[in-house]
Amino acid sequence: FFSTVGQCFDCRQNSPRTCQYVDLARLAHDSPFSVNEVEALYELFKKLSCSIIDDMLIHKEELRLALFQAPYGENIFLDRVFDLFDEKKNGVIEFEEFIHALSVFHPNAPIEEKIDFAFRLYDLRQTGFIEREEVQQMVATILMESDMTLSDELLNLIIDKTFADADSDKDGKISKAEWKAYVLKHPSLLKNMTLPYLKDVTTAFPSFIFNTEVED
Amino acid sequence: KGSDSPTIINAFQLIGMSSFLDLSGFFEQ
Repeated sequence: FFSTVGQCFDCRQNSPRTCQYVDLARLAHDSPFSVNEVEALYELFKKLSCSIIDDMLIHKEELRLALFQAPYGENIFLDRVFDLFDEKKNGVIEFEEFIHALSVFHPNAPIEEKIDFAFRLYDLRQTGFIEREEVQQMVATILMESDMTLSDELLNLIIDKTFADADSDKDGKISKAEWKAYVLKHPSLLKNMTLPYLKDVTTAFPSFIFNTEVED
Repeated sequence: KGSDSPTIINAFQLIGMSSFLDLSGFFEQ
């Protein structure tokens, strides 16, 4: 263990090159990214993972800083995004986890993956359903976040209407199948699940060229 | 019918406005 960790530190100290312990070819093979794109994303990962603690791992504070330009403050969306990236549930996002999660956001990723990711994002309590209380909590969060106020009456109307459309079996919660049917009817709800930037990461992070191991 | 209409307001459209759900922040620093 110590030897591996030590080698990883050596890898960082001796050169800014891509850590040899990350299997770029496998990551590229298992994702919509080419090897050069994975290398370019490694440049982004390095930047994000050293913004507060320089340990080549993305901590929740670093994710918050990247997305909201502030390292502090609680937010249920941030918690869910972090949890979904952190596949191993060890409190940090590793490079492989970063690539896995970003793969879902690639413009060419299958829509089923985007639908599934969004469902897991909104299933705050991870019960396998999006429940009314969860939707109320998320709406309250966005209203607070954006300093918007809505009357309780209007808020309930919006949530009632949403459930009337999405909850086809009227059991008060949205199943994954209901969610799928609902977003296929309202595809703009998946807008956040696609990052056009991911089609052009080698241009966004051209410094990968100094560290590349292959020529795509 | 069947496609998004700008007149439809639903809870998930509101929720999707959260800046924490917009991962383009990664690329805009």
